Amino acid sequence: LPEDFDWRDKGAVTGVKDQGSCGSCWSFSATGALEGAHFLATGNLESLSEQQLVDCDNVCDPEEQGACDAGCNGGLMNNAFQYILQSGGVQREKDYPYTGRDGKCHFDKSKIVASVSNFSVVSLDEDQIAANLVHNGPLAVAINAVYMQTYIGGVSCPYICGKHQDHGVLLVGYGAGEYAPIRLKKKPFWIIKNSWGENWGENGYYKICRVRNICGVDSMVSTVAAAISTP
Amino acid sequence: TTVISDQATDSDDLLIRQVVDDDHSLNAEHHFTKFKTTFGKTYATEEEHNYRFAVFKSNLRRAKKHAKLDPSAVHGVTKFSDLTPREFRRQFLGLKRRLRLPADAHKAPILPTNN
Repeated sequence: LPEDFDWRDKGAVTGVKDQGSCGSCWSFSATGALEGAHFLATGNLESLSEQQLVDCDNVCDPEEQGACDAGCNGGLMNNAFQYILQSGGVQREKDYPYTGRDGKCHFDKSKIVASVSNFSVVSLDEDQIAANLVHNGPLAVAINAVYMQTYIGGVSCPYICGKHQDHGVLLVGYGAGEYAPIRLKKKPFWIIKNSWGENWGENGYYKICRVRNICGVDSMVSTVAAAISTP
Repeated sequence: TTVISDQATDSDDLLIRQVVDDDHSLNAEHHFTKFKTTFGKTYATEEEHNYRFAVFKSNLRRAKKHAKLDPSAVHGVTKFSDLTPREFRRQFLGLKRRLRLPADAHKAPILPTNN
């Protein structure tokens, strides 16, 4: 594995998006992972529609009662991948633009640009997460966002952070170490793309240290593979 | 700035302790005004304004606490500083899940990590 890795340098990550006042983080996490997988499969980076997932995806987790995707009221990335698999694919962002509100589904199958061929969960192991990131593209991850409300920059490495996850984000890379003066050592970190606009964090990104499953970031990691459509 | 000279001796008079006037920089009202300008925030009524200012002050204290607990990151005023933690969770988070992976989920194959 390389010491440092960043999918942004390789053109697999679209610009930072803004979910607005809508609990649709899960849809941004899912489309971000599929955008990366689609780039790996086709060489084209397409910005995909979160609004399609917000409006049309009502898939439920069979293992957990009431855990259904529900637009601005929340959802799960794995359910979103299941929806994309069942529906056939996702439209472009510009064909089904984001409104930040729950709306009526107007999915047009003829305008599908990216599809899922498979998705799977990655084991709770930092090296495996890194290997899957490098091998398969950006990963959909869940995190406890308690420190994110006040985060401005640097590597977040709180002494105490709950492992209960409440936010969906996209893991796009990792770094070998950024010097933390207070701890007198370099700390390896994950690079996370958020969906709160560029005027949050480090131009929309969050860095969190890569140790001991901090804030539950290693616990729910999903990788997706894009289908290559043949004419 | 002021120079503290009461303890200065011949040997340490070159050591100047700089004391920055922090009345302005630590003033919550000043921070709140700057916050409203930066993020284009307006409030419909005076009651709402006063309530948001109270929330903002509480978030300043929270940011300070986060900075202590998370010293390698920078914490402070963000565009969410006028929201209570509950409002923040409701409006900007949205992951519906307890800490459990679905039993029927495909497990990604273990990849080699050497070389």
